[in-house]
Amino acid sequence: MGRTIAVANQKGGVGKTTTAVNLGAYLGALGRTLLIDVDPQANATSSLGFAPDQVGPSVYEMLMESLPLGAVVTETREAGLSLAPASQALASAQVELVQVENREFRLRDALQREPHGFGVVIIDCPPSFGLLTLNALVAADAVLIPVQCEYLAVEGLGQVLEVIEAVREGLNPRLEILGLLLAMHDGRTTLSFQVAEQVRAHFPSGTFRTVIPRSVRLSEAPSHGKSIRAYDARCRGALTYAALAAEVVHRGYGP
Amino acid sequence: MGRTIAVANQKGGVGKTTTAVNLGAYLGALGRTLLIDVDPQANATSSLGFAPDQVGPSVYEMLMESLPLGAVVTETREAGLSLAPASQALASAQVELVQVENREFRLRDALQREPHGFGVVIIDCPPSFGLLTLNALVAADAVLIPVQCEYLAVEGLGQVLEVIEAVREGLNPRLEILGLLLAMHDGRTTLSFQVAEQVRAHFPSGTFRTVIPRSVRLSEAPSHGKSIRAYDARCRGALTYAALAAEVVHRGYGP
Ligand SMILES: Nc1ncnc2c1ncn2[C@@H]1O[C@H](COP(=O)(O)OP(=O)(O)OP(=O)(O)O)[C@@H](O)[C@H]1O
Ligand SMILES: Nc1ncnc2c1ncn2[C@@H]1O[C@H](COP(=O)(O)OP(=O)(O)OP(=O)(O)O)[C@@H](O)[C@H]1O
Ligand SMILES: [Mg+2]
Ligand SMILES: [Mg+2]
Repeated sequence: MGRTIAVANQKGGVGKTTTAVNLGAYLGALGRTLLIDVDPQANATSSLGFAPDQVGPSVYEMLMESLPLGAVVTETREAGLSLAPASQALASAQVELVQVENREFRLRDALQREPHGFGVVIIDCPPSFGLLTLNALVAADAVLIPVQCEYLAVEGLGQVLEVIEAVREGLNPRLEILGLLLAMHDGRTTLSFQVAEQVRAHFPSGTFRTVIPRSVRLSEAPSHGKSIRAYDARCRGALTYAALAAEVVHRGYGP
Repeated sequence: MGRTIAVANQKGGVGKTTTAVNLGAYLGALGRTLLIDVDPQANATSSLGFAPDQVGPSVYEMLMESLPLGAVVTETREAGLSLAPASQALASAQVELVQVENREFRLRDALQREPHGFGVVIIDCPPSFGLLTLNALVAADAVLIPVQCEYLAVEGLGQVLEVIEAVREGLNPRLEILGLLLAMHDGRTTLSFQVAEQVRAHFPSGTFRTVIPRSVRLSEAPSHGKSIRAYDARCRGALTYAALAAEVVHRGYGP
């Protein structure tokens, strides 16, 4: 059984989905990879070309009705990458889960119930620390935290680390931080350099060497239902996600 | 009693806080304005120079302990703008509110319990449709929806409108859509123009004429604890928020 990485940060719009999808595509090229979309926005699902209102069984049924993982997983057009899609029903799961037994362990149990044969599992989280993200943090071995190179995104880092520490002490003692990923770095602004310096200074060994630049190609790819690897493999955005995949493998989380 | 505007969109990082703070500052210059921060990230609170971990009574106590609004509101350095700050305790309110009576009406009740004398109230929401955003939508007369000029942000618009419709039918029949605000428009990319065209075509009368450009000055201002009006009133970002304030007043929601 491979390892599981949750991509999480409660700050919105920092590149969680973009990272989960593109890292998933480059790791998929190396070995069987599963992407699980637990965000009710279902952006990872639509970024890979699936219409969230037309998917069959989804992560919702896995969490709420204990549907087995095998009944939810579907192939994508990206080599080696499979998807457990989100559906809009997930929006109600945030509240419905409150009353359910073992509410924080539903995803972990679904992944452990049967051997799934994926070398690595990546979970895309919504921008909040509700029960969906909590399920991902309990199911994960490690957390990858995208940090947008903006002032407001750094402000919230303390909260992210506090929540991870609380999960490690209570629900999932094995949870580690895979790394902080500097994202949407805009080489034209001093703000980006200041933020990058500040994050590296606070977390010297915890920050990936790879920095993802702001690149419009990355924001165009989802409208074609493709990862950047399939959309434009030679652009800067693609090369940096390939480099990130190499660093993730180096840290022992390859497929 | 003035009117209340909720700034909401479950998509993360689309400019909700930037809009709530800067619209608040320009409306404050016209008359007494209150900004309420119901996001546990407390970005609106820190954008105005307050440290979320050092604020006294906050929106949390207002929602959970029925503390009166007057005991929570504080002056800001922006002319005419007062703030009901968020604190990190709000993060637990999302779950605690589930078990509380009248859970969706707590904010509305706090605003109606005593005359507050503000000409307009603006509420900054977190990137989710949990009980905090629901409280804001029930307390509000209208919703302002920032729409980032990106593909993934448009995908989620349908969900936003569905939730607003559901709130209008159930909990708050008077709720209307004040308008969709095109934000972070990057004049260098065709994607921005495509998205703007698509949104205007779908919502001809519902989209503000003002379009907020991507401007690094806007993302610098929060690190100085200032609105764009106080930080750099002559930059493009500032002029467009001033123009937005004029449109909001024209639509009958001025202070
Ligand atoms: N490096 C980049 N360069 C340019 N655009 C980017 C980059 N990374 C992400 N984007 C775009 O920025 C927006 C936000 O990114 P994304 O949706 O991945 O963030 P998120 O953290 O998943 O958001 P949410 O909090 O809503 O889940 C998207 O429109 C995406 O296409
Ligand atoms: N027009 C703009 N030009 C450039 N940067 C902007 C603009 N508007 C917002 N930003 C920056 O983009 C980031 C996201 O904006 P903001 O935090 O206001 O979005 P939000 O919707 O409130 O996010 P969240 O979903 O986390 O609450 C912030 O770092 C902000 O400073
Ligand atoms: Mg996302
Ligand atoms: Mg915000």
